[in-house]
Order: sequence, then C-alpha cells, then structure tokens
Amino acid sequence: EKKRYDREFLLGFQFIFASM
Amino acid sequence: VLVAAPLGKHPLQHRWALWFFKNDKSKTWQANLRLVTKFSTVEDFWALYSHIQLASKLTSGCDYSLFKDGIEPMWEDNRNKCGGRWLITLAKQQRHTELDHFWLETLLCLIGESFGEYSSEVCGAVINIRAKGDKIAVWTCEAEDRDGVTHIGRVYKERLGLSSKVVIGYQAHADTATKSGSLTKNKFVV
Repeated sequence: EKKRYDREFLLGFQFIFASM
Repeated sequence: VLVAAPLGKHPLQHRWALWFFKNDKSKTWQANLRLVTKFSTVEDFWALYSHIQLASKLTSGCDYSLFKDGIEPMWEDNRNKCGGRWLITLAKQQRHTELDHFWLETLLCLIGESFGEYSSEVCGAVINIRAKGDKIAVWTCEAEDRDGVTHIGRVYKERLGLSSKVVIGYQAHADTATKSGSLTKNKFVV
C-alpha cells in the first residue's frame, strides 16, 4: 500500500512538533 | 520500498534527505554541500522543519534541497541526469510574502506523494536563496515523459495556488547545463 498523505493531514501534525 | 517506522509514527513512502548548501568561495561546490539529516516519518519531518531556519532567513547563496534517500541534489546523479525541473522564479519582494509558504507546500507535496502514480518520478526539490531573486524547483527523473512531467506540473501549480494566468516552465537538466540560466528553453509549460 502506498503511503500518501494530503496536506491537511500533514499540517495537523505541525504544531504538536513545533512546541517540542 | 516502504521504510519501516518506529511504532506509533506515520511512515512516509520514502526516506528523505535534507541537504544544505552554503556558498563559500574558498571551497569547492561539493564541499559546500552538506547532508543535514534523513527522515522517514511525518513526525520526524515536522521535528526537523521546526528546528531549522526558515528559507527566507537564510543568507543569499544558500540552498536547501530535499531529495529521496540515495539521490544526490545534483544533475550528475544517475536519477537526475535524464530529468529536469519545474522552476518557480520569485520576485524579490516575494521572499517576505510567499517564499516560505511555497517551500513548505513543495515539501508537503513531496513527502505526501501528492502526484499520484507519477510521484515515483519525483527526485526532490531545491530552494535557492539569491539576491537577484529566489527560486524553487521540483526535480523529476525523466524529462521525456510528457504525461508524468505535465501531471506533476499541473498538480504542483495548483498546490502553490498560482493563478491560471501564471505560466511555469519545465527545463531539462541537459539544457540547463549547456546554457546560461535565463536562456534555458522550457520543454513544457503549464
């Protein structure tokens, strides 16, 4: 199975990791 | 090849390598190009992205490159030499308004495999920070594949939110290597 992620899914992780 | 990820993280289709180029005229081009790190999960991408300088804050002459693991960010690499690039040239004032947004969208297109069946043709992307105008490019592996190249170009243009009036061009590396910058002809446009 190809691992494809749309931009909204990817952006959903941004601020979790920006604060670490 | 799907890269195995630690439990709980979201694996990407590929492992990616971030490269940094800093122009030091006392060194060779190769010596100025450094591999920063590699990552293969969504979480590790953001951990990296949030800890490096925004492209707009880099000094002129610097580049970031993001390439699939195993492909070096240079024309000479076997996966690049028959390929080319969709090139976005920015006006000077766009460094402060759109550059970082365009680069992040470019990265998300790559790691998210946004080009469907043609994502396999993507090699990487490069951002050049230059006083005369910054550039962003998506590199693909086969300049002769009209269907793949134009599909990637259309999706990329849409993702950047560019107007239909804006035309972006694809240049074969073989043409870029033999001509000075602005004279390189576009092989395709969208």
